[in-house]
Amino acid sequence: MNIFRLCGDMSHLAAIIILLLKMWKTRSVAGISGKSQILFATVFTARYLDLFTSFISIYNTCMKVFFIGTVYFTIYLIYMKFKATYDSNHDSFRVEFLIVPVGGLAFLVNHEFAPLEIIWTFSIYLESVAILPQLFMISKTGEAETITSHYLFALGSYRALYLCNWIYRYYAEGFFDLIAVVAGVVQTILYCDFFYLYITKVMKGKKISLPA
Amino acid sequence: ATEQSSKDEL
Repeated sequence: MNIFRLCGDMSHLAAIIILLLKMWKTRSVAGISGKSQILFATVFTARYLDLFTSFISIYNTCMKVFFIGTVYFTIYLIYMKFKATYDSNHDSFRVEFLIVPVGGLAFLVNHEFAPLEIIWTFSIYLESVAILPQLFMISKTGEAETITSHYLFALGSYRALYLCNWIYRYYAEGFFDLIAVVAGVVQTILYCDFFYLYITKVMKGKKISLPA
Repeated sequence: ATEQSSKDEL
């Protein structure tokens, strides 16, 4: 564990808590893409299959349980409890265009052609594009609530901090995982235009509204 | 050294 990864995990934790607070306080899931949350649930389920078979640390287990629990709770809020406020018309990204190529790539490019390894690789690749339905939804509605912008900023920062973690691990431990790093770079790049909007607008108290 | 892998990451 190093400071970059700890900050990354805390940023990820903050993103999930911000999202839950937004939903619970406003009793609304307006502007939130249910499809992205389903993709995140798939990512966590596929990645944490070893939750019961390999124990790494209390911290690792607690975080995995929290991430899996909250993402399914979020899906429950979107598609059941606050279903009336779910904007399915704008949440129209075709996730099959993500899952099929990512699934195929996981079969072709992985560290070892073994079931658990392929599933893990699939979760890494899927996570790098899982935010697309959410960003697509914001581009369709043309705006994002400020709290949603904070959620996305924290979520985008988490993987950016993981990139720092991998740089640190490369120089400190000589460890390097090309698959995780490449997917992490792609994932962070997808947030760049949002980061730009966030820093130039939200930080100055304005709302994010696309092509103004 | 611990078996180096990304699996110890979240």
